[in-house]
Amino acid sequence: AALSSSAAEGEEDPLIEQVVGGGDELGELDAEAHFASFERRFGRTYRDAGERAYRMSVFAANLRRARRHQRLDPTATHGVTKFSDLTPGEFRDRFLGLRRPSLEGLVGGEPHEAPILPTDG
Amino acid sequence: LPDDFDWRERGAVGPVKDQGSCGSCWSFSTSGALEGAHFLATGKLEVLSEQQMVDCDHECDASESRACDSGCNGGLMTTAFSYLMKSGGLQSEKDYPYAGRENTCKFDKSKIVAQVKNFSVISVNEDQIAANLVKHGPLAIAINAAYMQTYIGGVSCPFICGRHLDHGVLLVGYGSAGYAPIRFKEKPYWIIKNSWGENWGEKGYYKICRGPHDKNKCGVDSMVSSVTAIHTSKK
Repeated sequence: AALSSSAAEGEEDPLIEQVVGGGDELGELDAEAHFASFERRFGRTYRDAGERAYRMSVFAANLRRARRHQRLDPTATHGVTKFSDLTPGEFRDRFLGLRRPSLEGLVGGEPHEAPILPTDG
Repeated sequence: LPDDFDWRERGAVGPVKDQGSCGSCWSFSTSGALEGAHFLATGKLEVLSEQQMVDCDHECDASESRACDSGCNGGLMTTAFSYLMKSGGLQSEKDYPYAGRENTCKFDKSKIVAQVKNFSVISVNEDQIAANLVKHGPLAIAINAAYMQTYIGGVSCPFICGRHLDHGVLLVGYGSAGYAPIRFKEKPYWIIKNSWGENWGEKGYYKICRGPHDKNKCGVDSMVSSVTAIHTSKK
């Protein structure tokens, strides 16, 4: 669902075009070329042709996601990174790792509350 | 408060590291804050061990005995500071190198390099965060990493970004204005050290906007803690 192309998707986007070919949908050839470049750049190898085909489909979805991020976050640059062959779920599970604090920690009454520091002058 | 501030220019920030495929971001955020605090206490920058926390820190929240630090399955910086206060301190990276997976604890008390004197949780106020950064050194912070998987550079300032926190990183400085490559919009920003290696982001760093129009973007102001260190003479 995250990848449904909204009406806005049609807009041209100069930045992402450096990464992804023109037009809204990714041509098969386009995705293959970008994926091959990604494999070389990050030294990726996959178990077999099936795994590679799956990873390329994830990669293509992430290119569309990068384009969406670029639109939502225009003051940054978004595109292909070393995580571009991972689903958002795999990325979260493997490369983050912040545990949710217990409710008490969130609610406040924190025993380690920092004193207010002067910020003028 | 200075308009711009960057602890990297003052020698308080160690090299960018890579947590690998392991949910140990919390230990990198914790070690980075203690490296800075140790530098302020001793004038020496020691590269400290995350693996000791991944293997040995199973500290639980004071109020919830099931919410505990657990290696590659996640942890919390404030709980890690509590563990370090109880364990006596943290060994160096050299003595306890990073493995990227949880192993049995091999903590050696005689090799402690840095000790936590105390830690504090800072309110969700950008001036207070900046003041604590300048006073206590790099701060352990949490953030929502939704835009970081595709981030290449520039100042991130998404129109829409959730504030539920899922990643622990290190706040090392702030800038008064940065340029986006295409749109030349000036945005004041936080400078954040990540733990995904130098071949991610801006040589391992991430910039996210701050300031009156962009408060708490992606939850970046919501969970900020500082740590102070004691000078430990090496035995």
